[in-house]
Amino acid sequence: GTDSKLKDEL
Amino acid sequence: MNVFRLTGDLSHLAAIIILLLKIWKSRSCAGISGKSQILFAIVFTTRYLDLLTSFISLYNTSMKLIYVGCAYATVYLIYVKFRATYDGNHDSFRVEFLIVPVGGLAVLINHSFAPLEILWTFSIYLESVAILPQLFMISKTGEAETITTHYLFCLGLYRALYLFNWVWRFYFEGFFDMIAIVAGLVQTVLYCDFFYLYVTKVLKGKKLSLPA
Repeated sequence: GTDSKLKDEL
Repeated sequence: MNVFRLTGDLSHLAAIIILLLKIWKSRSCAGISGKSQILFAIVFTTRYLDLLTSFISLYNTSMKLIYVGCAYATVYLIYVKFRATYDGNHDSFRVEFLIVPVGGLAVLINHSFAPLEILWTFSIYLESVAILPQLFMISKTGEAETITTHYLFCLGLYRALYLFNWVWRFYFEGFFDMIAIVAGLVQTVLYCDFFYLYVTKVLKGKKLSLPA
């Protein structure tokens, strides 16, 4: 999500 | 980046390429649910809007562009180029029964009430159920071509590998995202029945056909 570290995932 | 994440991405990529090549080489999209493919195009579009707002890495950007490009190419092949071979009568899953509840859930349960964040959450929820029209189609016709089952296996394996990736990230980075994890679990569970058939039938050289 926007401020989660998940943004590098696809 | 860990090994589960990388193999998950590659498995996802393999699934997408297998499907595109299958349709292109056979000049036919028989047995493929165009509705599932439209849902995947929506999933990628709503998730990768951050391509316009932030740069993460060359890997990240190129994979996103490949996924979204292939998704639209697949939809084009099914609904335009090889439309005559599209099995619309068997592709009768009502997608509004997925999109409406998933949209509502994304508005209710998200990390923050911002447009991009809600669209990201929507894409995560929608992806978890986007394969249902395809599975429904197979259950209706009672069979699937072997190449289609390879596609489904790679697509299911991808999210299962992401689950291991999240376990890894929680263990080594103390990081977890509940929305992604719950949706990823749901997504993987939906493939379990298919995984069983794939291992017991397709890997033993038999065609996937369901008992009448």
